[in-house]
Amino acid sequence: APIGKTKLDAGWLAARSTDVQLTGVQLTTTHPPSSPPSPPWMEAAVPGTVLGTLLKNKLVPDPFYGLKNETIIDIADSGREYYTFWFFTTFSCSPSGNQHVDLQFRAINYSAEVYLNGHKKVLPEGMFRRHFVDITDILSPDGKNLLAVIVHPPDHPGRIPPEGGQGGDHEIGKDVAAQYVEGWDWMAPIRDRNTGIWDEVSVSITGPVKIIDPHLVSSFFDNFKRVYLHSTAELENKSSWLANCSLTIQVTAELEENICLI
Amino acid sequence: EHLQSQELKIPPKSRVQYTFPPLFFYKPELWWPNGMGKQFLYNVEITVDVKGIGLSDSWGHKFGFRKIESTIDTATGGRLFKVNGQPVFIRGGNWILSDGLLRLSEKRYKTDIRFHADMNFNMIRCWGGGLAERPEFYHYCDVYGLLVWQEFWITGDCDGRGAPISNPNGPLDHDLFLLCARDTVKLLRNHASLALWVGGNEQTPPDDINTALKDDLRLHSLFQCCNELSTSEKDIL
Repeated sequence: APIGKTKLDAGWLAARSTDVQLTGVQLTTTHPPSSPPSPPWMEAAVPGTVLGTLLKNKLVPDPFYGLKNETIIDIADSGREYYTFWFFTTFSCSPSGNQHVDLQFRAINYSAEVYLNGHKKVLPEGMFRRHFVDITDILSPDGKNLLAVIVHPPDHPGRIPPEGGQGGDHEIGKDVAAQYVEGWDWMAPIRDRNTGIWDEVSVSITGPVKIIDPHLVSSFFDNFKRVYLHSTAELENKSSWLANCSLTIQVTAELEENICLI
Repeated sequence: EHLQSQELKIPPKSRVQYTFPPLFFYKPELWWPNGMGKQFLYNVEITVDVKGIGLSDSWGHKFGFRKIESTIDTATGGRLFKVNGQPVFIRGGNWILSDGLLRLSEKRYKTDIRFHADMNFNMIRCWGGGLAERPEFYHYCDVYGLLVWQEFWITGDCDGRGAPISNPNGPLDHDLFLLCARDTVKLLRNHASLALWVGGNEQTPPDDINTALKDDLRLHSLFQCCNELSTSEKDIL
């Protein structure tokens, strides 16, 4: 398989967790939802929010049109379970013997459990953190993988007082999450508090050694005549043997499309 | 000068941190905010090849050479910015997020941010009650020359203000806050447009969080104003 990242941004399905009687293990082994979906499953907005998925399926009116937001039930009244959703997709991945595969979530609001081919991984709470799951050993031998994610809303979604107000009852501030969702002087409350897989999901294939979070910094001397680029990266050797590596950095300037100066 | 390879051995099942010897540039094209010059971006590519296997991983980024400094003006209490040594008259827009349902497509970011540039703005402030914005947001701020003032997630919801009174001690889990902050910094730190991290909206976070953020985000002494460097520090650079 080629080295690199593949986004999982299409073909997702979703269902309200209380409408699904199956476990994550069953969903990702013997009883995956059918495609095209039948109720309670629906096409999902990933990346996006539960409310975005409901709107995509015309199950709620557009909250930003007129005063339609008033007709959507708030999580304080519905309970957190109402906006707790399963998300499901499939993907193909067939790494070779020396390759390793990470499933990456760039952000989830607020916590989740991931099931891949019957194996469970917990994604802890926090709206602004990445999750990396090494799935090399749990990929399906036939290359077709079943992925289900149950996403839980913030722990403290709070309640909006009848008079509204800045940030509702402020409960959302107890979590590490966006706080505008309880409403502000310029904004109506967001009914699901932005619950969902709200940023990129991807599968990343590497060889034994993986590059992690490079850091680039420049320093300047002599009125910007002499400039240095400082670069640092973490490297992880996932193999069980000493890796002899050649690490290369190259800086190019694009003169025209596809013509670069090195 | 701008291509360098290093051989290294990495023990099994382990992580190492590696710093390249600095790459030298003579009079590189600089990155400027909207209205002050071009937003020149270089392609930086890092690859790792493993002997006997070949390419193992690669990483790329559009990097802009720029030096951003800011200080509080003692006369006015306002914050003054300089980019590449030149003072900037800040014309900023306040930003929460592009869409309340978080339909944050690249196309949408491009349109929104270009609109700010077309309005002759040169800064966007990401309010603490909204998001730590996404890499695509920062990419287009790099491309269109919008400096970004990024706040962490502290507002009247967690500082003891408001009615009813909010928890005065920030989010319940301070370690989680710092974990998210550190991960966010790693996600965004290489963008040319990233100008300033701010603890929260119109206030400082609880003391322990504020101290940790200030400590973690402190500029390394080697990158302080070059005039203040000793000869030995310059040699290290």
